Amino acid sequence: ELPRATVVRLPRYLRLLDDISRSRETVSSDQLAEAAGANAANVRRDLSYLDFHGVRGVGYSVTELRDRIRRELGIAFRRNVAIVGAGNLGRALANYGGLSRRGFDVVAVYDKDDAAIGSTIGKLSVRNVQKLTDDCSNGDFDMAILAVPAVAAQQVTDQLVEAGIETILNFAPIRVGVPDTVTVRQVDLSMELQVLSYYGRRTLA
Amino acid sequence: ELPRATVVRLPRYLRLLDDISRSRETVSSDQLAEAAGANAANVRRDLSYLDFHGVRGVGYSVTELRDRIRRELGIAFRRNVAIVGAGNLGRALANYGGLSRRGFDVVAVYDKDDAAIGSTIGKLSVRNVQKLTDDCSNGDFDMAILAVPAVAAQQVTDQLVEAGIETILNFAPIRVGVPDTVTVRQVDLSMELQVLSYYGRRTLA
Ligand SMILES: NC(=O)c1ccc[n+]([C@@H]2O[C@H](COP(=O)([O-])OP(=O)(O)OC[C@H]3O[C@@H](n4cnc5c(N)ncnc54)[C@H](O)[C@@H]3O)[C@@H](O)[C@H]2O)c1
Ligand SMILES: NC(=O)c1ccc[n+]([C@@H]2O[C@H](COP(=O)([O-])OP(=O)(O)OC[C@H]3O[C@@H](n4cnc5c(N)ncnc54)[C@H](O)[C@@H]3O)[C@@H](O)[C@H]2O)c1
Repeated sequence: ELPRATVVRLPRYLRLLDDISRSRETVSSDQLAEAAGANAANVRRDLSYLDFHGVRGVGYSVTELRDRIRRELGIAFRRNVAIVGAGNLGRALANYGGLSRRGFDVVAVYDKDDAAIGSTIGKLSVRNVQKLTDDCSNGDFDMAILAVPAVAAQQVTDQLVEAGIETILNFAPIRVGVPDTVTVRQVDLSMELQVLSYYGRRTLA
Repeated sequence: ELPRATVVRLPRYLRLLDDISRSRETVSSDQLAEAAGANAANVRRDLSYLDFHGVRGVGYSVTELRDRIRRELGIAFRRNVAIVGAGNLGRALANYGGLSRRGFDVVAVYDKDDAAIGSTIGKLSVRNVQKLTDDCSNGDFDMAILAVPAVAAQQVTDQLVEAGIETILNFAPIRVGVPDTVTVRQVDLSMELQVLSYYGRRTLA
């Protein structure tokens, strides 16, 4: 398994590679370092974990590196994602074009509230959360995003795990319990503000 | 300036320290490492940058470390934040209790759409974005979150910068240009999905 700091930098390298893939053939470790807020030594070490090496004085091949990182992240093929909770956050995520640009297709949005069920978000129509188990079993998606209130998060997680989902991105402000075969990543946007606050202080200093 | 990987870990240490501050007096580097998905050596190095040392065999003082990290992040005092864009994302962020728990108070939400202006989000009433400059100048807030479409992001950023705001969290999928005195942090939630996808693969392997 790669070190966590390496894993977290890979999407940032990929963002740069996606952005420049139409205009450039090679990229330097300095450019990759800037994109990830790291230094060139981090970059070279990260890529050596992937057994990927550049040509001295030329750099790394943009398309080869992009494909290598996609494979490492498990997104060489598009991934289907479901969102549970069609409230403010669920709708913002379902409408966000950035997911599709990075290889994720939102294929279903679920809710338990009659007022939400049947409403549309982009091309999708919100489905009753009771249909979630059947849809999972049909293989419609293999990743889920939790955008429900904290009180509902564990129950929805249990439903997803029972239906065979093994990767969950949890926005609800509560830790959910899952078996060892399931990976949950917790998002807390207030941490982004805390990191920003640190860098903001630098400027003020 | 601290290494970026250290800065990004500090909020994760802080989350643990906040969670245990009522029940425990000390914490070990292993516990901090688990909270941040790092190893104990990373923790000791990170805290040595803060000139903060534990007692061998006992660990670190929870309240002292919490206060030290808060000072380092610039959140020893509560920070006032404005959100620009009262759409799905802006509302989800304004309603999110996690911001207040981590020391940030959302004091104003702005929009340009007559249908949004005057509507309420929790205790706040959405204000016309034309009032943003006066409110900034009054010192109502010193950090801003951009939750507007990409086409509006640069113009709103210029307004904020002109009014003296130096820290901006940008959710719009576009890079905004700012002077050197201003810090912008770009959020892209699809990267969270990419990192999750990597860890999900491990389980499948
Ligand atoms: N982690 C972060 O950074 C962050 C940021 C913003 C919001 N949040 C959290 O995200 C969650 C959603 O926020 P929001 O603003 O969209 O809230 P919201 O109230 O607008 O939406 C929640 C939706 O979930 C639905 N729901 C409730 N129980 C359900 C169930 N069992 N199955 C399916 N759907 C169910 C509701 O009907 C509602 O439509 C909240 O828990 C909030 O605290 C987290
Ligand atoms: N970075 C991420 O991970 C992420 C995730 C979700 C959404 N987004 C982005 O966040 C933004 C908001 O998403 P949303 O779903 O809330 O969209 P939305 O359309 O629901 O809301 C946008 C709001 O901004 C307002 N607005 C437009 N121009 C404005 C201006 N000049 N001044 C003030 N307000 C203005 C609109 O009136 C609307 O209320 C979009 O750019 C979207 O792409 C990013």
